[in-house]
Amino acid sequence: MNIFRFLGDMSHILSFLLLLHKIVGGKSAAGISLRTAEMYAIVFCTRYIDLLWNFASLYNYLLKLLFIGASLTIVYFMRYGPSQKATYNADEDAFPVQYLIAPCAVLGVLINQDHSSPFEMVWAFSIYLEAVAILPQLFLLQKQGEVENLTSHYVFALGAYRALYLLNWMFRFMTEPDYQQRIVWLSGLVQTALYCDFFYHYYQSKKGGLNKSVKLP
Amino acid sequence: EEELPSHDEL
Repeated sequence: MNIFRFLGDMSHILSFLLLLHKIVGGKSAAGISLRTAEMYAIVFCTRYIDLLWNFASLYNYLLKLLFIGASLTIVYFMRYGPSQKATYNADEDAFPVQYLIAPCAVLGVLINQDHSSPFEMVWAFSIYLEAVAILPQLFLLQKQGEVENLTSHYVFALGAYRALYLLNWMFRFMTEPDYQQRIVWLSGLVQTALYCDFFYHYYQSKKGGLNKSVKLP
Repeated sequence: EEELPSHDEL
């Protein structure tokens, strides 16, 4: 464990808390993409299937359970909560996700770290899907133009998590001799790059204070 | 079977 990875995980937890606070606490799903939420649920349920046979540490185990639980809770409330359903912008949340999921599945089967293992294929698929899972959310925000405060903090925390993981990989690459993982490097770079435009507008809007809402062109 | 180092991450 290094500081970048720890802060990345904390930032990831923060993003879940912000989203749960809005959706479950505030009973609103306005500006939140159900398609992104569902893809994250797929990402965590597939990647952490090794909960059933791997135990790296209690920290690792509990956080995996937390991420699966939180992502499924979000999907559940967006789909079945009456006030969440009423505030969800279904018409604008229209990103064609089949064009993300299908190529990620093919890539997962073709490019992974061990061709003989089905779990490695599933694991690689989850890494690829995570890299692009934010696209429907960014697409929805772009359509709406102005981003609610809580939503902007949520997207920022999610982007910060992957950026911190990039630093973590760099750190591990330099300190652990057998640490080689081209798959996550590339996917992590793609994922972080997708946030760059949002980061820029977030920074421009929040310069004068955290309560200013983000306007996207 | 040896675990890949990246699998201890989240």
